[in-house]
Amino acid sequence: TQAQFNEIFDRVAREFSAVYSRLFEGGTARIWQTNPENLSETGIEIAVQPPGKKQMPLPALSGGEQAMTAAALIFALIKVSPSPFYLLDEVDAALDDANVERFSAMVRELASDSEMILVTHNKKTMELANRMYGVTMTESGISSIISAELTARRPEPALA
Amino acid sequence: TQAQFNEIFDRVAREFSAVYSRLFEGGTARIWQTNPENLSETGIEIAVQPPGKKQMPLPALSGGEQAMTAAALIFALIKVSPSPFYLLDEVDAALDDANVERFSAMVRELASDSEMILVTHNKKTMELANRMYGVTMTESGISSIISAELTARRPEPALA
Amino acid sequence: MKLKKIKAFGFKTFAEPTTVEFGGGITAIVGPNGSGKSNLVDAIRWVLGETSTRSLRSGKLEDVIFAGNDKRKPLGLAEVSITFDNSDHTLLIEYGEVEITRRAYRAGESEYFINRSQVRLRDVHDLLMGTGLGPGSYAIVSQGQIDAVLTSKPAERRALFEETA
Amino acid sequence: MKLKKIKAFGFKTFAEPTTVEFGGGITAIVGPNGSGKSNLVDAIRWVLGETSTRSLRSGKLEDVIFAGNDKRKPLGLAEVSITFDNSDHTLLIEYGEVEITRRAYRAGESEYFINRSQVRLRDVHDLLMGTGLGPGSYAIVSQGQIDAVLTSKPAERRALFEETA
Ligand SMILES: Nc1ncnc2c1ncn2[C@@H]1O[C@H](COP(=O)(O)OP(=O)(O)OP(=O)(O)O)[C@@H](O)[C@H]1O
Ligand SMILES: Nc1ncnc2c1ncn2[C@@H]1O[C@H](COP(=O)(O)OP(=O)(O)OP(=O)(O)O)[C@@H](O)[C@H]1O
Ligand SMILES: [Mg+2]
Ligand SMILES: [Mg+2]
Repeated sequence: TQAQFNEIFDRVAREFSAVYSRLFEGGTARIWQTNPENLSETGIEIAVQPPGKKQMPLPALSGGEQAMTAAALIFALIKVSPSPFYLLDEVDAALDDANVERFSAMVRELASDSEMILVTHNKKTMELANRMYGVTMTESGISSIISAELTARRPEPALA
Repeated sequence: TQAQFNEIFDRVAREFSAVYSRLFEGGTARIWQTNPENLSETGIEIAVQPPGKKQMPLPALSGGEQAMTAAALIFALIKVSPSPFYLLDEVDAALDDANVERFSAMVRELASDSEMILVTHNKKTMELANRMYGVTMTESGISSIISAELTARRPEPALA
Repeated sequence: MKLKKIKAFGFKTFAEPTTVEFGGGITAIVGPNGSGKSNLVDAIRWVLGETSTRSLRSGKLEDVIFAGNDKRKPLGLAEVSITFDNSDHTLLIEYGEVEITRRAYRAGESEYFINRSQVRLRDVHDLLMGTGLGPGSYAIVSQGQIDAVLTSKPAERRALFEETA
Repeated sequence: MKLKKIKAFGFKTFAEPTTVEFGGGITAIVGPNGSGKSNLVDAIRWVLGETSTRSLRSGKLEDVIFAGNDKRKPLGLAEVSITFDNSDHTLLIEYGEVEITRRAYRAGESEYFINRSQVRLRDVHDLLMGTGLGPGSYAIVSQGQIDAVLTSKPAERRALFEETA
């Protein structure tokens, strides 16, 4: 219903601002509805301002800034309405080392009572994992999955 | 003219097959014109087959396979019709270490008598460089460029 | 409700029965370019009822069935199962463990199963309602799609919110 | 013909006059997210005559002029120059060194210069004809665009070949 949607939307909007400022260590971010009276027509606008910078249209943001901004929105949705698992395929590809650190800290927090599955080539992101699976093609064209032993195995999080 | 276009096209097509097999260490790649009699209407089709795999439509290729396939085409165009410089912005973002090596070897060859400018976050790609510029924001929102000293400075290629 | 395991057989590059188990926290999936990581992501989208061929990176729906390699013939069937621990009864069904299965043959429609009894796609959607795991879900971000939420139009972004419970 | 240097002032995040020199071989451009690497790529596309706002990641053409930061006011002018060593006379012009400059004011059109004498955009295109450096050139691949040649339609791919000398 309309009221339910608006209530959820407001919660996500608040979380988005909070998560954005944590990921960017400052700055502001806002989402708002274009037509909050009409559930089936409404759109969602986004405006962000990285710390120390002027607010620019979204296309002017850099590759890494866009990925971190989008991640902030995804994380806000996750915080408001959790799912049994999350699956992110190379969302860290455009991030520099400092942003990978901030992204990882957030992932660790969200994973504490859920399952976060990350496909990645980034060694810093791999260090985050409790378990790791390697996908290889011992026979060409055919995938096989091996459980890669982690060097410093993190204690498995106690499942609630 | 039509004849000129077709002559250039055929040369690029031959180079593309050769460069693809080097980048993928095998496999085959083809480009062809949909309408070679009509210069203003013709389109260009691409079909590739990574080594040991079945030929699949382009969207089924992985992120890294697509980037390497596109790089092969760009490199083929460069070989047939060189320019005074090339500027590639994070084209290595989706590549694993083995593909970065093969990509780099090709870049090194093409750069020997031209200028190859690579924007990258990948440390292996940085090792390739003769000179390195760091772009930073000492004042927020304002870019400044510093010439980063390379640890093992490669000898400057003798300009022809 | 917790994710326990995924099993894929005959789906894209999973020509052999392949199982991945989960246990909470963070699971990293790594491997060379082209090895099948994103195919695993597609398998999970597919079993949860995804019908858009574009988001499965395929032309026709049967393109998800293993097409063969230089030594093997194509398979005629793809099957993926996803198993949840439902001991907290988030899913409104009496089982403590719930397995959703999707099966597709080259010539035909897809078949869906919940704990091995055949159901319709609608039943899978109804079961998953409110878990955020529907086809347009923000819980699964495919490769290269992280920026899509910024580059899409305002009305298109609404779909993300409709998935929230 | 070799690339010698780029100078940018007032273009996007280059609020101060900034020069980058080249000397053959491989030049790496590195730095944190959002620091201005792709803005440098845009500056090079812009000075060579790029008019598509979409490929310059901006809304209106004056969006390329420095918009200010938390302490500085916006600038009123953007200027980028690119200098080539033309001692081998690839460019059909009598100079041994050729500098192309583009300048834009907030309210107005762009101005183009070749070795400091004002010319039209057409003259810049004519000068660069055959070097592969036109606006649709395969010599410059912007961030996230490497896959574009595969995902575009067959007729769109033709433009890449039209740039070949
Ligand atoms: N139905 C199918 N049968 C056989 N092979 C398939 C099928 N569909 C896709 N493939 C193959 O799967 C491969 C792509 O795998 P995938 O996208 O999972 O790689 P990836 O591990 O994600 O790699 P990257 O790190 O580059 O993103 C391609 O080589 C493609 O040809
Ligand atoms: N006209 C302008 N005035 C001021 N700042 C601008 C202007 N246009 C773009 N920017 C800023 O430039 C930044 C983007 O820079 P750029 O895309 O070059 O980053 P980058 O170094 O390529 O980063 P990444 O590694 O994430 O790709 C954004 O923060 C944007 O707000
Ligand atoms: Mg992938
Ligand atoms: Mg960039």
